[in-house]
Amino acid sequence: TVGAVAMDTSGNLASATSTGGITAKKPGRVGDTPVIGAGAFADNDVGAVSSTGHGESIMKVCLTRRIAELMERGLSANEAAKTALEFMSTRVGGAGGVIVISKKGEVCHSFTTSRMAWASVTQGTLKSGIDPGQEFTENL
Amino acid sequence: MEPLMIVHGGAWAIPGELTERSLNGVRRAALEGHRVLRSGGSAVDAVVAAVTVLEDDTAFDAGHGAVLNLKGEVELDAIVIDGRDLSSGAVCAVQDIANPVQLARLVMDKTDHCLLGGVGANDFAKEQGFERLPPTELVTPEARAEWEKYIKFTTAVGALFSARDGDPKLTGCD
Repeated sequence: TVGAVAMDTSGNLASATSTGGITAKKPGRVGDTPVIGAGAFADNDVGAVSSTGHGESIMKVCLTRRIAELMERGLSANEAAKTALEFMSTRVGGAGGVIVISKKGEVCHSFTTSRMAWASVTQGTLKSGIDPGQEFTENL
Repeated sequence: MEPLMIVHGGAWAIPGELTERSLNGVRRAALEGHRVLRSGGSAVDAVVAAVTVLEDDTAFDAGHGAVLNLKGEVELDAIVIDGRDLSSGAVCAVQDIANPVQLARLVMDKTDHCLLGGVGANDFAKEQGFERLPPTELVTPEARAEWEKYIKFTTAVGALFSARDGDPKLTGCD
């Protein structure tokens, strides 16, 4: 699965997610990716999120909408992402990852799988990583 | 305002041999999305551009790097959401097109619907002039090998188990 979240120069937010699913899935099985509030969510009044991971688990907890709701309640983007992924893990047992931009311009990623490739561009800096806590930085 | 861009290439037990390709792929996608934003493109333009880069990269499970279903076929899902008015478009189980995220955007821009699936999504792609690729075009040698590994394993043990990483705790990740 791949995804992207952006804020443009007018402050508008958007998200997109795309996937090929799971190897040897049952034909016709559809996971979280094309489901609003599961595979992606975006609202200028809150923030935007794209997810990846165990599709059925992500759908059961409406992962990206849950993160938006936690941000609405005042959590930071990072706190909301970690809280929602932990909830998914404990409540339905799935692992996954998310990227988030809040309406305030917070940019973050979080994952509970062993690895997730990510990259961001903010204020002239390209950041990226794949292992937990890893962050490569390059000034553009 | 300063444009902001972040992308991901999937959360799972990414094997070591895919590390550099994955990092290079997400970096290229983030830079492309950011280039679109800096040239005055909208947030929607940017996320579609970034995901298109990732769909065209065989390191990722989307578009050209998609995994295979039980029948050995590719089925693709994608979604786009615009935070300005919550408009959205999505496709599921669409086959033989390179960039489902671009088709999802057309569902958002040109229909009254949120999601088109299967045959309907394929027909919509045809209506919109998407190139229909040969069925093998999106099947990489890696995807075929992984599929064959799975089929052999399940035949041997008679149980469902993803060949993706061998760890049941991490199986089933899209």
